[in-house]
Amino acid sequence: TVGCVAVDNHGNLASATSTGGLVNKMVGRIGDTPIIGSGTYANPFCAVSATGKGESIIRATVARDVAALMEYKGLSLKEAAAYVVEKVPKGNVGLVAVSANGEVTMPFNTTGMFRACATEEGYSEIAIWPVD
Amino acid sequence: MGWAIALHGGAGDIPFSLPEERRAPREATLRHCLDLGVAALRANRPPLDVVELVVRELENSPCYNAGKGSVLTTAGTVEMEACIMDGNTNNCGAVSGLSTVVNAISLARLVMEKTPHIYLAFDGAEAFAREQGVEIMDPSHFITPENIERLKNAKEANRVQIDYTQPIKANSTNDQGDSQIG
Repeated sequence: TVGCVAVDNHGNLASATSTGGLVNKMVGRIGDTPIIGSGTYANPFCAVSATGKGESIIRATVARDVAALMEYKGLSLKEAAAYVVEKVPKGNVGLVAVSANGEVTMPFNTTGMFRACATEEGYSEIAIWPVD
Repeated sequence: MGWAIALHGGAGDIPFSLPEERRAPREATLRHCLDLGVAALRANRPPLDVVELVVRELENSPCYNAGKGSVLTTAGTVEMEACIMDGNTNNCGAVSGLSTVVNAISLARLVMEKTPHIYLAFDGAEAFAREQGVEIMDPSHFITPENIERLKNAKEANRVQIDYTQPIKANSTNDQGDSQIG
């Protein structure tokens, strides 16, 4: 799976995800990527793109839950994303997300996730495994 | 408030011992795609254009499991999926079951912008792709020798596996009865 989220300096957000699915998946299987609110979501609060085991991501409505925690509970992007990833069984999910005010987060509960980010303030990261 | 971008190329049980020859091209692709996205944001391109641009580039890289390099179904075929969403409007578009469309993400955007629907799949999505004149290729274009080998290994292990996860032997008892995860 690949994905990208972006916010411009006016707070406009967008999310995109694309995938081939799972190795050895059944013909006709639908994963989380194309299901709005599971693997991909964007609203005026944040944009989210997820990756991992689709069936787990669909059950947890991962991308929408991040946005909902921000909208309904007032959590920051980092708090909301960390909470959702923690609730999904270990080894099943990773996500990248940005908020309307330019926050970035890239949590995962798998061994690794190929990921990269940059902000206007000059922060940049390219990584695979957890960074302490 | 400022612009920001994040992208991923999949998650899973990526071994810490991933050989340099497999790690380096993937990191280079991430760097290239990040630079592309940053340049587009600096040029004041709308975020919707930026995420489509970056994902198209990731789809075109055989390093990752979308577009060229898509993983294979149990029948040895590709069935690609994509989705795009605009935060301002909540407009969205999605596609599934594509076997010939070079950039599924762009077809998803066309579903969003050119149809009254949000999701097209399989034959209908392929027909829509031809109607819209998007780039198509023979399904063999998307299949790499590496993914043929991955499918063979997954079948031998009788497993379905997420990105980069190594197959576990079929007689493993460490699956809690759930054979869906590698």
